[in-house]
This record gives sequence, C-alpha cells and structure tokens, in this order.
Amino acid sequence: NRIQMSITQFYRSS
Amino acid sequence: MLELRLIQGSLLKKVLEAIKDLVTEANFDCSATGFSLQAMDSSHVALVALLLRSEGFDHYRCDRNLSMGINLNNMSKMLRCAGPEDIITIKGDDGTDTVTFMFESQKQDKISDFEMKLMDIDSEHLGIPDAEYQAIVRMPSAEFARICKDLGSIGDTVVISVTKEGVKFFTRGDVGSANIVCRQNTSVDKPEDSTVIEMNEPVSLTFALRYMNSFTKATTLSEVVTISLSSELPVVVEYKIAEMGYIRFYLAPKIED
Repeated sequence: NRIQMSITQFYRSS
Repeated sequence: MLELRLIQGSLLKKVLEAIKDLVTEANFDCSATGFSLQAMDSSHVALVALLLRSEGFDHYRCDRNLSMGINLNNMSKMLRCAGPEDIITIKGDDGTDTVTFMFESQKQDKISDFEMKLMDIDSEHLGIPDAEYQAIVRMPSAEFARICKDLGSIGDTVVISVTKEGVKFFTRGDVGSANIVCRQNTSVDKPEDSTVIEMNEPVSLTFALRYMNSFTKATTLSEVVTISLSSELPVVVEYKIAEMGYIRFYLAPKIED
C-alpha cells in the first residue's frame, strides 16, 4: 500500500 | 496602476483552461518581473506555478507589486468571452476590489470591457529550492497526454521509471496492467517530436494519474513537456509558454507505507 504525500511535506512556506 | 497588454490573448485563455480545474482560487501576483501565480490544489498534493514574463507583453505597466485574489472559474468564464484572435489587456488599480479584462478585436472594431470582482485569498506561498534532478525527460506533450489518458483508463496510479533503456510508464488496475516504454529518439527532423532523456541515475516514482491527467490540459500551450524526476521529491511537469514563461506542475509522489 502506498500513501499519498503532500506538497507541503517537501516545500516550506516562504 | 496595472496595465498588461497581451497581443496573443489566446495564451491567457489557454493558461486558465489549463489550471482552473486543479485550483479554484488563487492570488495572481504582478511585479516588474511579470505576472505570476503559485497555488496548491485543495488537497495540497499538487502545486502549480505560472510565470508570464513582463517582456512577453506588448505593454506592461505595474507601478508596484500587486496581488489579486481571483476565482479562476469566474476568470475563465470572462476570458471565454474573448475571441481567439483578440488582444487582451488586464487592468487594475491599487485599492479597488475589481480587475478589468479588455478584449480588442484584431481590426480594433470591437472593444469589450469585462469587470470582475476580486476576493481576499489567504494562500500559503511555498519556497521551491532549485534541485538537481536524477532524470529529465523531454517528450512531445501530445504523446505524454495520450499516455496519461490511456493509463488512466486502466489504473489510478502510474509508476514512472527512467533507465538507460528509456522512460517507462506502468499502471495496474482491476482489468489488468499496462506498460508503455518510450525510448530516446532524436533522429527526427522536428526537434519538438524528439524524446530526450537525460539521466544521472535511474529513478522510479509513483504518482496519482488523476493529477497527471489534469496537468495535460496545458498541452495546447507547448508542443514539448519536460518531466523532472528525483526520488524523494515531487515530479515537475513543465510546459514552456513561447517567449513568455512557463507553467510548472509539481506533484507529490505516493510512497510505500
């Protein structure tokens, strides 16, 4: 089973 | 004061059609650099970054940085009222809560003004650091769209793998599985028809096809799509907008639980 990562787990608020 | 005149107004129409289903509301930012947007889809799985550089406009006036909160569905409704050959001018003013889209026919014999209400959008701006990608695939955008559509009829996710042999798209669903391999192919007269693979290291990542299929709505903007992949990073699917900039879609991978 694969879980969907979220964009905010990779890129932080600037 | 903001005044951006785009001779090839159809570009803006195509940009809206490409992103309006992924993102419903977003802030368009206007600065000396250009007209840009960064927004995530509602589930924060995908992100779209748009840049239309100021040099690409016939006339570009932006006295100071301005952010305009826009419902993209409403903007798309208005832009659909512009003819395919129309010149589009975006006009705005500090302190007002509207933006005006002016459409001029090529012969200048019909001029339409559409005023749209702006909205306050509290959006998070993400910093996307430059990354070295393990593999970069350039291929005809129509071919990529075809692959995503075909695989989407079989499964929900696509595994994109790049090796020395080429780029492989794989899916599996209730009815069976599908595997499409595109090999490097530069021996054609038209460079836009080539598939070019730059690979530093083999890479394999899994993505939701629903989002990939949504990105391919930008196919009309560019004959070529660039897919940049690194393990542990979102994929970047980029469509260059001739002479003006780009639309980049970032999609977070699905990882093993």
